[in-house]
Amino acid sequence: DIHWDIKQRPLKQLNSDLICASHVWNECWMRRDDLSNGEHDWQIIDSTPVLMCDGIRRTGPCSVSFLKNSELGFRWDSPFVHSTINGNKAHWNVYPDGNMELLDVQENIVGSKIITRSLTNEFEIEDITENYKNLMKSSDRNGNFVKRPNNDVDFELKLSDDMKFGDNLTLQLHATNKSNETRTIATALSLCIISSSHQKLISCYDQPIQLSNLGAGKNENIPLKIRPEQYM
Amino acid sequence: GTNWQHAAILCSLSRALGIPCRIVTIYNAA
Repeated sequence: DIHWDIKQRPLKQLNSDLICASHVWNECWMRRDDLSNGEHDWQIIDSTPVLMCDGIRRTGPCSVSFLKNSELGFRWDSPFVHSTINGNKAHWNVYPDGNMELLDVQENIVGSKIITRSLTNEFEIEDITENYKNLMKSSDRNGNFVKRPNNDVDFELKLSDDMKFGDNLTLQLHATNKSNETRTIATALSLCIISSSHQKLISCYDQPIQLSNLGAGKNENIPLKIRPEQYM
Repeated sequence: GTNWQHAAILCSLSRALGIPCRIVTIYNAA
């Protein structure tokens, strides 16, 4: 969950969820007497448990085939492992009174590709995403998400390659309205300067929110301009 | 990185005990 304030700035104190670019764990081929199939199956074991599961730092052994069938009532850590490969990234608008509104849900962010070394050729990779995910069923599962927003306006932020620190900065926000109605677009630009050597926030500049209307099926380039004195 | 090394060590130990083991990498989109 990512939380934003009404000026579209990230609320750091609420944004503790973390998605790593990749994670490595193990599968061990074992038989589990406590599972109904009673046959050998790959079991997930994580030798780098990153979060507490059931009060201790360990993950698994968790059956891969049970995970694929969303049978999460079996030991060990099935719900946790399931979330690390099927989770969605939800963006929330947080109002001053504490109410929250769901802005956007990004699917297929987590566990987008799951691979291991091929058994037949050690120099080849084997894509085992389908061992973990029932790809046909994923749309049904996500359809249950409460109050799904209509994401019918696409945005693409275009950056010029030749921008230099100290220049007038012009960014182009390309918006495309895919709906059959006029949509009101609120653009809020926040520019933050971060020291790359100390990973420290130096300053932030927030531009006032601009409103514009975009007709049905239309697209438009919205220029976002920042003068040097506004960010230096 | 360290994460992969942990997995490699666990696989070595597992195989030494006769339990087939493989290393799995999960990629998340940015």
